[in-house]
Amino acid sequence: ISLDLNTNPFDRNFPDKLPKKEVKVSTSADLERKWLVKDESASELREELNRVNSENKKLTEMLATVCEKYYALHSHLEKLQSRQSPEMDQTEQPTKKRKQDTDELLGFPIGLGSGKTENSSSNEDHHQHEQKNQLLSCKRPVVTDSFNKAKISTVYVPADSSDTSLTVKDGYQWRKYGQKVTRDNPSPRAYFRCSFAPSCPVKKKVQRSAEDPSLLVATYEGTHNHLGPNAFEGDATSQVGSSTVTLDLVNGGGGHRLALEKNERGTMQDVLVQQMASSLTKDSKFTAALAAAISGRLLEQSRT
Amino acid sequence: STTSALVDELKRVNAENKKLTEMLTLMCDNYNVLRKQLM
Repeated sequence: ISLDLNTNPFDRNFPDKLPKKEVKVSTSADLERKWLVKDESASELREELNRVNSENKKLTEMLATVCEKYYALHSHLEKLQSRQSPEMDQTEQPTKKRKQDTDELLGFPIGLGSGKTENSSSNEDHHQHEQKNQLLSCKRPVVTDSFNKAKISTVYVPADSSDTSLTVKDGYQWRKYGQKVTRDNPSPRAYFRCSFAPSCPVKKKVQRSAEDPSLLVATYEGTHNHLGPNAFEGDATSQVGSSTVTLDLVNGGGGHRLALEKNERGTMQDVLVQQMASSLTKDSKFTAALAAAISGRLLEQSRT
Repeated sequence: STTSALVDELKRVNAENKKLTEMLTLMCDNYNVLRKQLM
């Protein structure tokens, strides 16, 4: 049995020996070409897909950056606004809202990556509205929390139970701007702001302790941006050289650590007086004038 | 079938791209408005 298929390519007459089968061969070549074209288009599609995907990634990163900047700016604006209208009650409310908004923000990128297709152009308005809502709902992210954090300290001051003035003698001058009754405490809470407001942002809440009515609880928010109180001004809510006994619950971890806080105001004044006196005694003209004045006075007194 | 799947995926990613671009534009607008408010 011969296995020769007459497909010897070296045979010059070979093409003539394949009269009609040539058509078949050409069809399979076409198919092959078609497959190649398909493969090319598939690879092109893959390339395009990769390109768009990387573009998507870049866009997502850019959006995240812009969002972050927007929120930082937003929190800064809010901070400025709260300085302009310092309402103590309003500073408490956003804390709850902030947490809620933060949660919403955490859900925000998931929405981006959901991969929902929106091909219908009739839905574009609705789509844009949805996007606006999405963007507006993600106000105040975690970033703003550290941004707005003000130093808060609590001071416990012993006070006579008959005293209803809610005055804490801490050496600074305060202006009372509000009072309200809270649910958790029958004693009203008084709100003060530093007399240097609005340049000084410090605020103070004073309320009699619910656990121990012999104590007043003063909560300070912020840090004074000026020296101690002026000695030549005085009002009912300030006294010079007072000292307060503080019970630090914030840093003490519930250990009820007692610490004696000396007011720095008296110290500051003493230092100033000493500096003034030393500079005057060094001035020879001043000492001469002072000696002359004293001797003159003494002479007058001796004459009379 | 692979090609059609690729085409579908490309459509989806393109739509997402469009959405992201719109959101970015919107966010930039918001940012600029806020910036103007602060200035």
